[in-house]
This record gives sequence, structure tokens and C-alpha cells, in this order.
Amino acid sequence: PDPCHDEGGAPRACVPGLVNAALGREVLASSTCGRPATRACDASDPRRAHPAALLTSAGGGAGPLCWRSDSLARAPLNVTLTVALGKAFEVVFVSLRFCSAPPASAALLKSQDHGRSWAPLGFFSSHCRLDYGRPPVPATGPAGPGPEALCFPAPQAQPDGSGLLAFSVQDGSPPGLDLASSPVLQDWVTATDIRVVLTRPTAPGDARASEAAVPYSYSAAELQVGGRCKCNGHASRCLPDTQGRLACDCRHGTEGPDCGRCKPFYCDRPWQRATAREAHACLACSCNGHARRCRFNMELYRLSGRRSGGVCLNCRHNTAGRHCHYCREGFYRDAGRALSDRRACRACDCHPVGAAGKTCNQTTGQCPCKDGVTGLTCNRCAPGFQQSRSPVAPCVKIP
Amino acid sequence: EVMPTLDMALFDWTDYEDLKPEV
Repeated sequence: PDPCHDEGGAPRACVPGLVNAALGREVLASSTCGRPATRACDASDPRRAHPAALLTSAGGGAGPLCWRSDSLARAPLNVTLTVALGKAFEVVFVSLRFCSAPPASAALLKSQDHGRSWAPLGFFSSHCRLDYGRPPVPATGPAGPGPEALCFPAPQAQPDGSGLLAFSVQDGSPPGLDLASSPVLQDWVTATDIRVVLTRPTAPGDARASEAAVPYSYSAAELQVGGRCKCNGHASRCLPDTQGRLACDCRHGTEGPDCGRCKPFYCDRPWQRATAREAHACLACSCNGHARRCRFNMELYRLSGRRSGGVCLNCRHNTAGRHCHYCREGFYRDAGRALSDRRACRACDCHPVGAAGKTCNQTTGQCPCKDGVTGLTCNRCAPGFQQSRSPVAPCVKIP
Repeated sequence: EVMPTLDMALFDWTDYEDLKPEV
């Protein structure tokens, strides 16, 4: 079954499945141990290396399982982990599983433009005002009308000393917002890159670890970015394109990495994101098979009651009109052929002497005849008339 | 009655040379 069309072939909204968008993606860590090599970590020795690739690999290797930062002895204690998702995803959650004590504060950021600019998704700290200048999130949840980056409690250390930083996009958005109908929420969850900034390590008995002199390193095993490949409801899967870049397998007459625009000939109405109720498929222009290109005209679209705004370009086969639905001057409709037939329009073929012009009636094909001349192409004298020698009055009354 | 088609050879183009169609 085609997820993007129903049993009758009608388009319906479809979305790719929920995946770990970070799986197999490269992670850039601002600090990784092993250069220079120490007793515990050697980047050049696979058995003792702790590369950032371990955060997003499926595991199963023989070496260590955790990425580890350099030892951080004094401020700044920031370590940044950045993962490029390859294209836009609609993020549902982000999690980072630590191998050692989780940080006392961390920030989660997203980029929507492949790393050129960043915006916060959330903060995690036991001292929100001190670390990020923000109030802790109220127990009642988000209070604003739209989603916002809030400051949540820092992840708790588990009995084994590890911890989990977990963030759900719902944590930052007020209840009642629906992804399908809220452009603000759609924007909030959209990300091409995810960045975790580990701001401050946990220091026993000291809230301000930046003042601690004890060397510390962050260590984490798995970074997950749960989300759906962003296809705006017009694709059920994402595939690598010819250049190896991930792109939606677009349906509904759409194209682009996120199915974010209509295909060139599918511009009879403006592009729209699909909703649960309406697929908003891009519609092909109606050109009766006589044009390969068309353009969208908003004024015509409004005048049509928001039904059709496509205007066919370069009508072929001697057709003309917005939909290539009538014959161009000098041609007439052959009633015996379908409008879509390549030979639907026949040349008028008006007689060069008997006709008063070259343009015939577009429906009947009747040429304008001079006095005393008859026939569809004006090529015969009418009854009671005979041919003269004058090309100006080719038929004269028989005396 | 079906009349014969116009015979182009019968026309005298002497005074209408500029109207004469190219054949």
C-alpha cells in the first residue's frame, strides 16, 4: 500500500517513520581525549581511543563504548557536541546517555540552516539563573502561548554514577498545540543540526565547579535525536539523492529536499503542507497535453475561488489559451478529434483568392468568403455565379 | 449542384500583381 495515497489513488498526508536521526552521523566534539595520549586514552590506538563517533555508532566494536573529553582542569569547562542531521528533521526528542556523572548544567541548541545560526531548545541546570540567566521551569509547565526554550532541572546521577540528559520537544511547548496545524510548533521542532553544550561538570559538594581545581572529563555513550525526516506531509520516506545527500522521496507533485515546493508543471495552486484532513497536493496545470510548462497566477487563482491559478506556457500543436483549450488564429477545432489530440487544431486553409481573409471561424472552420464565393475554404463559386478573371471579384453573377 | 473549384490559371493578375499569392 502507498502511504501517500488511499485505495482510490487520492492523495493523503504521509510522514516518514520515527528514527534516530543521529545514528551513523558524524559528531563533532570540541574536546576529545587521547591527543596527546595518556595512560587511559590514546586516540591512535583503537583499543584505548574514545572518539566522538562512538556517540552515534550502532556499537558492537571491540574497543571502548564511550566518548570522553580531555581532562578539564579549569574554566572554561564547556565542551560542545554537534551532530549534523544532513537535512531538516522534525525532532521529537534528544537524549544523551552519560558514562560518568552527568553535567551540572547543559544547553541544547538547534540549527535550521545547517549550522550557520543556532537557537536554544532547552537548558538543564540546578542553578538556572546563575548559569543561564533564566528562571527554572515552573512545575505547571510552559506558561507562554508558544513553544520556548526553558530551563529544566539538571539530569540526575544514577546509582551507578551515570546519567541521562533527555529532552522532549513537548517539554518546551504548551499543551494544546498541534503539529499539523501550528506553523509555530512546526518551526520549533525543525532542525538540521543538534548541538549539546556541556557547560559545567558536576563537582561533589560544590555548585560552582568552574572553581573546582579537580580535573574532570565528560564521558557519554549515546546521542540520540529522535525525529522524522521533514517532508511536510508529502513523503513517507527519505533516501540519499544522487550526491549522497538525504532527501525526501516526494509525492503529491512536490519536490525539494523537504518537498517544500511544487514541481515545475504542478503549479495550478500554491504549495501547502499536508494536514491530516487535506493532502494539499500540488496539482498539474490543465494544458490538454499541449504544454510542458506553466506558471501560477495568484489573481486568476483568487478569481477562480481558490481552485485554479495555472497558466499554460508555450502551447503547442497550434493551440492557445490559458489551458491550451482553443486553436490559435488561422486554425480551427476539428470536432472529430479530442481536444488533447495533437491534430485537434486544423489549419483554416482559406483560399488565397476566394476568401476575404486567412482567419476562419475557430469552431466551424468557415473562412470569410468574398461575394459569390462559397465552400468551407471559399474555393468555389456559389450557385448562380461563375468564375471571373478578376482576383478581386473571383465569382460574378451569371447574366 | 457542386461548382468546380476556382481555377487559379484563369485569373488575370495584370492589375493586381501585389495581391498575387505565392504558389
